[in-house]
Parts: sequence; C-alpha cells; structure tokens
Amino acid sequence: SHDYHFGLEDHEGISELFDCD
Amino acid sequence: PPQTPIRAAMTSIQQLRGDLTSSGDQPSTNLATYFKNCTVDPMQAVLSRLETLEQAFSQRFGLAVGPRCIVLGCQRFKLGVRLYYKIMEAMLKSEEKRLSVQNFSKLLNDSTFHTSLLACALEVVMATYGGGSFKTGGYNHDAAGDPVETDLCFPWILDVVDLPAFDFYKVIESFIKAEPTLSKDIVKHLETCENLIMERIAWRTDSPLFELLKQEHGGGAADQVETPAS
Repeated sequence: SHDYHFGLEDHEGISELFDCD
Repeated sequence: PPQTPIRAAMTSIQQLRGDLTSSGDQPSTNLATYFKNCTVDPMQAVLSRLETLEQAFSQRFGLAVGPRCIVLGCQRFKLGVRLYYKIMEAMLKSEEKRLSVQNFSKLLNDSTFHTSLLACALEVVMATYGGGSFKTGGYNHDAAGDPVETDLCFPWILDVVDLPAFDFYKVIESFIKAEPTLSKDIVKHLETCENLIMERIAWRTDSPLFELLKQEHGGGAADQVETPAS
C-alpha cells in the first residue's frame, strides 16, 4: 500500500474531470 | 542479497513488464466493445494519434540518448501503450459501474483525455526505467558542438506530446485508482509530478488554467486573477 491521498469523491470520476458526463 | 539501486530498478522493470505481458499492443476485446458502443467509434483516431505520438517520442528520445538508442525508445513507447490500454479499460469499467452507462463517446473522442492518459502511462514507464538515469544536468553536446537534451525527467513528456500540465494533472488520481498494482515508488513519483504541477507548472503564462478561472468567475472578474508572477 502507499500513502497517496485520494481527493476525488465517489461521485467524481474521469468523465467529470474532462467535462464529459 | 542486499538491495542496491540497480537491483531495485531491475525488479521494478521486471514487475512492470510482467504486469503487462497479458495486455496486448492493441485494444482488448472489452476495450474494443467500449469503442464500438460509442456514437462515434474512436478507434481510428486512437490508432492515428498513437502513430503520431510514437514518432514524436522516438525522435525526442533519440535526440536525448543518441540515435543508437532509438530502439529503446520504441520499446518504452510500446510498454506505455500497453499500460495506456490497460488503464483506459479499468477506468471505463469503473465509470460504467459508477454512472450505469456504456456509451462514453464524448470522453473517448476527447483527444486531450487520450493524450493525458498516454503521457501518464509513458511517465510511469520512464520513471520505472529510471528516467533520471540519462540525466546529466540538462544538456550534453553532440559531435558538432550543438546542445542535445539529456533530461528525460518530468515534465519532459509534456513537451514531447505537447500537453498542458493542467490536463495531465486531471488523470493522475484516476490513473492511480485504476492500477492498484503500481509500486509505492511510482505512486510517490506521480505525487511529486502532481505537486510540481500544482505549485509551479500549471501557473506558467500559457496555462489553460487562467482561461478557466476567467470563465469560472465570469468575464467581469477576469482582472482579479493574479498574474503568474504573483
């Protein structure tokens, strides 16, 4: 395991990040 | 035997290559189905983009490490492509589950998405191979005395694929989520890239971030955005 801090919520994904939903 | 930097690098490379042996150089059946489910099938655009970017990558890799090493650049690009397809499929599966849709036409026809995802996959490959191993402080000189680039470290890849750092930033977290087998060192490396972008690179004068800030706050508030120097 690693210490990366995940900031995206469950309702956010790659589609939202590229404004495609 | 004691762990040495070279042994650690060899282990990481073997692990990456091993993880990708089952991934092909072409989209898997599942990924091809996602493409076919699109209103506009993105397959041809994906293949054509990869061809263009492979040429750019190989050329710049050759410039950096010497023409005799171009074959190494091609091998790394091919590994990057395998990882790109693998992560794309995992991302789409996760999005299908989350959104209950199967048509990702808009996302899969977004060139920036593909370039960002490929750049991230290539950065992982380069970091695994020790992108810094060719680093000699920025520039060497060729036989004619002209400077040649030798620093393949991030953000070198952004320049090669002509991608704004702000767009690269968008894929990092989803990339890490989609590939739980990434080593601790690679995740740490991607986090370092993320921090570099957030603290410096995304604030360079030509960054798309400024236009987005303007849109977000409406035209009238545009002059409130601080200059990059500030």
